[in-house]
Amino acid sequence: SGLQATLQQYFGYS
Amino acid sequence: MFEARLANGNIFKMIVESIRELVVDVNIDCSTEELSIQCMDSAHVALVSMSLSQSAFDHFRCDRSLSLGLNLPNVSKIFKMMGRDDTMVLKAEDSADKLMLMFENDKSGTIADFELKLMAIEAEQLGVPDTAYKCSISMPSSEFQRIVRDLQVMGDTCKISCTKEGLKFSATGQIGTGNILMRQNVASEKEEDHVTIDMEEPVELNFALRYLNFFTKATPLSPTVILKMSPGLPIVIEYPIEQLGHVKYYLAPKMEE
Repeated sequence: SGLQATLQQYFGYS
Repeated sequence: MFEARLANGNIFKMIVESIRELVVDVNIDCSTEELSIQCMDSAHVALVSMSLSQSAFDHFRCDRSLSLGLNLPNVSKIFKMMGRDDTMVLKAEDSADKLMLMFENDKSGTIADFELKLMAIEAEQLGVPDTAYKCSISMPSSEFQRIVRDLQVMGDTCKISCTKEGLKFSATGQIGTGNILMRQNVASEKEEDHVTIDMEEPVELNFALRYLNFFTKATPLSPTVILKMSPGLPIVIEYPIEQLGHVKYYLAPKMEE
């Protein structure tokens, strides 16, 4: 249930 | 050159065990201050951030920063040969094409040494902002492990909600729904048994239980685990390693369809 988000949706590349 | 000696080599073995189900190849970054790891799983859903301060080591020398590219399944095989009370020594030249590992045991008088070929690993580094979270919960790590393990029989997604009532873990599936509520509890004499909940505003997020269960592989590293949540942000699940470092996991939430 629910769509899995990825971390790139929250954090940018450094 | 890099050289580090850890009297309690088992700590390093537990760190390897805590990440090897999430990632295959990792860079261990060595600096004058610490050993650190930042890596994501292949689906880019979870991130592991590990830090072990130089003060954790009996001897630590790192002339210039370097990255040791390791294949964790191979490292894990080598650590299977480490005894529980062994001292661990790591050595690498600045060229960092191989890593020397030594496991020493004074009692039995044994010294095992291994030379491991290192790899060049292209790793994308994420910039994780230092955020103030709306909820911060500290609880026994064994209790967290039991909850996320038990809830797997109910479904594959866990709703974690932090309210005035406490911290609630819920899973729903074909057979029904299960809820486990943890209330703040500071009654025990032992601080590691305490459950403390700092809540600025209520937060409710959904997470894949499969990942939460991967993270509990860090349980042997720490008697307590710290959960940090804010609305619409990845959860942080932190296992402090005494005063010497941590293994932190970041997990992206599941969105409502």
